[in-house]
Amino acid sequence: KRKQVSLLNFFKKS
Amino acid sequence: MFEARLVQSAILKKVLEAIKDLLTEATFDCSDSGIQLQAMDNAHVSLVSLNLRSDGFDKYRCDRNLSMGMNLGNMTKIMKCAGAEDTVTMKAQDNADVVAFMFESKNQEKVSDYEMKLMNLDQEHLGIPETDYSCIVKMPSQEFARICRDLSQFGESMAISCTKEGVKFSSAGDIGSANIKLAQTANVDAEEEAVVIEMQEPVSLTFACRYLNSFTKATPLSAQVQLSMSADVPLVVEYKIGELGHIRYYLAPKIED
Repeated sequence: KRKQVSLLNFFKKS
Repeated sequence: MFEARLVQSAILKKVLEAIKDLLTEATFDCSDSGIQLQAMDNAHVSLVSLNLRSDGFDKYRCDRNLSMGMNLGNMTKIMKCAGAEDTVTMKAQDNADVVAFMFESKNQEKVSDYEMKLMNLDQEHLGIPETDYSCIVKMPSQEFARICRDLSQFGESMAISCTKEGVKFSSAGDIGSANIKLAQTANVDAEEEAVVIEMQEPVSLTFACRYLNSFTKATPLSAQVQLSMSADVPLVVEYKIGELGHIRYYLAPKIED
C-alpha cells in the first residue's frame, strides 16, 4: 500500500 | 500603478481554467518582471507555479510591487464576460483593494469594465530546490491528458516509469489493470507530436490520478507537456504559455507505507 506524502516534506516554507 | 494588456484574452481564460481546479483563491504577485503565482492545493499535495513575463504582454507597467489576492471563482465569472476575440487589460492602483478588468472588442466597438474586490490572503511561499532530474519526458499534451483520463478508470494511482526505451504509464484496481507504453519517436514531421526522452537514470514513481487530471486542464495552453522526474521527489509537469511564460505543477509522489 502506498501513501500520499505532503509537498511540505520536500519544499521548505520561505 | 499596475497595468497589463493582452490582445488575446483567451490566454488568460485558459490560464484560469488551468488553475481553478486546484485552487479556490490565489495571490498574483506583480512586479517589473511580470506576474507570478505560487500556491498549494488545500491538501498540500500539489503546487501551482505560474510565471507570465512582462515582455510577453502587449503592454505592461508595474511601478511598485503589488500582491493581488483573488478569489478564482469570481475571477472566472468576470473572465467569462470577455469575448474570445477581446483584448483584456488588468489595472490596479498602488495599494488598491480592487482590480479592474477592461475588455475591448475588435475596433473598440464594445468596451466593458469590471471591478473585482481583492482579498488579503496568507502567503505561504515555498522554496523549491534546484533539481537535476533523472528523466525528462516531452510529449504531446493531448496524449498525456488522454492517458491520465484513461488510466484513472482503473485506480486512484498511476505509476510512471521511464527508461531510455520509453515511458510507461500503468494503473491497477478492482476492474483490472492498464499499461500504456510510449516509445521515443524516431522522426516526426511536427515537433509538437514528438515524444522525446532525456534520461540519466531510469525512474519509477507513483502519483494520484486526481491531481494529474487537474493538471491536464492546462492542455489548451500548449501542444507539448514536459514531465520531469527523479526518484523520491515531486514530479514537475510543465506547460509553456507561448512567448508569455509557463505554468508548472509539482506533485508529491505516493510512497511505500
